[in-house]
Amino acid sequence: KEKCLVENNYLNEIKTVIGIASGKGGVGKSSLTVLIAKSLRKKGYSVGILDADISGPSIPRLLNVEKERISTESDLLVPVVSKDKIKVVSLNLLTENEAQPVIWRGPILSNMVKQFWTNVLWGELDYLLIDMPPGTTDIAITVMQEIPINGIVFISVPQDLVSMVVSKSINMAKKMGIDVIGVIENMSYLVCPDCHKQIRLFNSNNIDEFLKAMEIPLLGEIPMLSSISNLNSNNTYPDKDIDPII
Amino acid sequence: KEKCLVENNYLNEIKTVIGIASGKGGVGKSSLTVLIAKSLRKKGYSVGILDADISGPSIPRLLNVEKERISTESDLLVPVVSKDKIKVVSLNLLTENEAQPVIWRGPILSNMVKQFWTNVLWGELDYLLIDMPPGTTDIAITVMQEIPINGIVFISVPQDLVSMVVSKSINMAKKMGIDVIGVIENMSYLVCPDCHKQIRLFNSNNIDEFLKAMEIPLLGEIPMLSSISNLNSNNTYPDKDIDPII
Ligand SMILES: Nc1ncnc2c1ncn2[C@@H]1O[C@H](COP(=O)(O)OP(=O)(O)O)[C@@H](O)[C@H]1O
Ligand SMILES: Nc1ncnc2c1ncn2[C@@H]1O[C@H](COP(=O)(O)OP(=O)(O)O)[C@@H](O)[C@H]1O
Ligand SMILES: [Zn+2]
Repeated sequence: KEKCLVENNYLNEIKTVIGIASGKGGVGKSSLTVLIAKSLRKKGYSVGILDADISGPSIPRLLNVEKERISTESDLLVPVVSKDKIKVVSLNLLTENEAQPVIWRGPILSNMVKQFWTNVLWGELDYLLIDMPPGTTDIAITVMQEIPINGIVFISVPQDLVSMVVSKSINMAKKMGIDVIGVIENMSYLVCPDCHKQIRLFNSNNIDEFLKAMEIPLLGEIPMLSSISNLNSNNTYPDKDIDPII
Repeated sequence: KEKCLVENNYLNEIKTVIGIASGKGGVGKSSLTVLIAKSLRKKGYSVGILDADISGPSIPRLLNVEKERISTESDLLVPVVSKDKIKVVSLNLLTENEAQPVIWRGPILSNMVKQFWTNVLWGELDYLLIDMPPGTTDIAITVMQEIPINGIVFISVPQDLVSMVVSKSINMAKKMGIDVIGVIENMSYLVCPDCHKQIRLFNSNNIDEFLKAMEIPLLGEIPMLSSISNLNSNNTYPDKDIDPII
């Protein structure tokens, strides 16, 4: 497929663009996008997040910036900057009220995502992370065809139902000729806060079969942690789990 | 908004159509659709499921019919029927291989969902449940505008991030003039299999605030259960949790 990559504006200099995808909703894409961004910041990189989940944007809340608003400067959108200096662009930072739905069909959604790429004053960034919406439809097609992505990290949960849907999205990336960096298995187990026993919620642990079939590396496993499910209310996060993955 | 409801074909007689929606992915829409269908069947109703999540269809696996295929009879699609006589129509029952992605943009997806309504031999049904995809885009707009739905049950998880995204979808249904039956809070807590203590993964439990703001009734709370996360591999399911909701 001949890609028609959309040029970025001359004010931006983005070294690496990484998509965080899954195909399936609720596996932890947004939470892990924020954890990866925080970890990259700690290592001294400049980082931005483009929230491409237009109808379910959750990045602002995870970074505690949901009350901020994106401003404009000579026709370009100026990203909101979080406490730890992560630049963020998300539809929820442009609308009046986050409970209001955006009832848009495909073409408008895709245009919005393209605007988030070219009409934003990102400036100089080492990494731009794109938090993808669930599905293999309009936004996923536009991002994979029109934005020069260096690679995609997939997030899955160790359950065959989830792996089946995630494998559709991985096959899509391969068809579109995009480098698949690997997969992170999230919420693989939970440690009981009382008796400290490991609880595995999902029977099927044929992660190996799934990885072999997809021919992609496992980047790491992350347990279910209340410090992640309450990411927006605390500042400590489990870097011991995410740092090795970076 | 003037609705242009699509007529069903004269061979079908569907008494009640209920949407199962959320706006957010991974909250348990598909799993609860199957549990609700099983509970209705036990009470003697005839039930069908229309899997409107075209790019992430998970109903066939949850009903253990993923290897079956939909056939056609005089130009109409004949649903697959599960062991407990639930009729199912889903894109994964039409494609060769469930790992293959459907890389379609909005208009084709919407047409597919309309086909699942009019070009299927549903026959006589007491209830048709429509398992909605995440988001407030093409498919959600088509289903709410063109299919005569009697009401929608929303699925949420007791976390303010999830409630925020679900409230967008609820506001969309209200805008489209569709009756909101209520909300089921899923995965509210987990009971440790070893020490039997209750583990609440999500800090914020302002379910009451969310329900008051949305002005909708709470239909029930469902814990995290391994009998639900392994729905496709066992036949016992927690009807003590789902039956009171029905
Ligand atoms: N490792 C984890 N431990 C505990 N909760 C998690 C973890 N990862 C994600 N979650 C929770 O799971 C839900 C889905 O995560 P989210 O990041 O919104 O996923 P997605 O972006 O894939 O929809 C959220 O409620 C989030 O708090
Ligand atoms: N009450 C529950 N207890 C345990 N696991 C659950 C429960 N509800 C859903 N799940 C699991 O959560 C994941 C998401 O459920 P799914 O039905 O696919 O949600 P959705 O249709 O909203 O994406 C699946 O892995 C499923 O097995
Ligand atoms: Zn315990």
